[in-house]
Amino acid sequence: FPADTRQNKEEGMQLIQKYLENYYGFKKDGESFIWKSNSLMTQKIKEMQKFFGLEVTGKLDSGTLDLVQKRRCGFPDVAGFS
Amino acid sequence: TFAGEPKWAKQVLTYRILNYTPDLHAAEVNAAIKKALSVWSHVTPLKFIRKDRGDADIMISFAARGHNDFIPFDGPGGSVAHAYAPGKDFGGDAHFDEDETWTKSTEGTNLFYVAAHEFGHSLGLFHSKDPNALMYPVYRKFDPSVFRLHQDDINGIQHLYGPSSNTHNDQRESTEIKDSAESKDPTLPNTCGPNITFDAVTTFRGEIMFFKDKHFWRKHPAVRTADFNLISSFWPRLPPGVDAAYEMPEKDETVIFKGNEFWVVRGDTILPGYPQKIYTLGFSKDVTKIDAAFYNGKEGKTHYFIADKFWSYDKRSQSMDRKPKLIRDAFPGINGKIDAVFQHENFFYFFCGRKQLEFDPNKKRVTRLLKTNFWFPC
Repeated sequence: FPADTRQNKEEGMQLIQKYLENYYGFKKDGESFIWKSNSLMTQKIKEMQKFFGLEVTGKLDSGTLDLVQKRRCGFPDVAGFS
Repeated sequence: TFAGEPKWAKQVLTYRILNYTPDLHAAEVNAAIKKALSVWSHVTPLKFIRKDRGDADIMISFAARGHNDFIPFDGPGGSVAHAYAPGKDFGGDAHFDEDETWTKSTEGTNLFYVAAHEFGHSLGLFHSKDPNALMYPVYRKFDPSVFRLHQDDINGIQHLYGPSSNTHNDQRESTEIKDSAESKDPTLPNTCGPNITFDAVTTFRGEIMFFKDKHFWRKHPAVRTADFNLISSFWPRLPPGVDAAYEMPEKDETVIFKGNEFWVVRGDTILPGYPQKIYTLGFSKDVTKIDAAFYNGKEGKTHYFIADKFWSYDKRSQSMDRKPKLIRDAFPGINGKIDAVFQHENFFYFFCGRKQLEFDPNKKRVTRLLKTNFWFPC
């Protein structure tokens, strides 16, 4: 990929990972993980897309990326938060 | 609702605003918070009482980044606020990210709208999936003048607390919350305006209290900002537009006058047995109101000002002057009716319309001509 696309991709991935950690109880397992095989991340993205009524693809598409950049309440969207 | 459906067991809840954002006047913050709570009190039996000191069920604060809980804020954008489910300590508290630009319009981040959402959490509501519901987690621009509570929000809150006790609030209707009375005021009094005048001024537990219509400012001489409150938020039974007020520090009592009655308060409590009629203080019956008053602790005398004359009550002899004296005779340079007066350190400050006159009782003359809003950071 041209550098800036790869960089955008990485930034997007960091954004979505932070978002899922903050609001969907996502926990990164181990220091590094391989994007494709990380089913937990995909599952969490699906959970978030379902909550917000987006198309449930499990992928970081533009609609999902757009949403994670909006201002919001700091409280999580999944139960079990104490 | 949250797991386990935590909710408040009582219907009257207290709240306290611990600090203020510099983005808005304190009065605007007070009004936004009050209006945000009324969103929920309109559709449930809940009532909210504001406290200015001590503990409260819902403690409200503004902070940036880390702020003594486990969820630091993230700078401008992103998370704008969070709140805790009902419970003790943190329970019910609402925190607002100071790195946002808080507004009362559609620009920036509208405080009323975010606060109404956060108080939903404080009362036990979780996030809604309905994009039109207040409890939807993502911030959206909206028309602040008319706010519509969605049926999904009403279903959630009434599941926890039941419907409002007043019948006209039909549950099927979405509830429109008009701007509350406070923010309906054509203009909240602005201390920095050129024409500001005060109804009464008094010291109050080390601060100075400036009364105007139904509000008052509290200002500590050493602190830059002033706290702005509704008189009714401190003393619900006190009428607006007081005439005069003075403090007797050694008794921790403040006397407040309106018409031919007066009240004695200690902190935010009106002492029992008040109001009383002012003639009980020793005035002749033709005195129907006073313009201003202050207590001179060094002399042990209280001075009551009416038109261009004044009466003095001597604490030691416990007697009131038999007849009034001319103000200008005892306070040369102070002519005519005064609006308010108080003592600060060794000087008396007389408020006459848009002027403030500093009077030195030792030199027996006016030492400074000041603007009325001299005490405010204008």
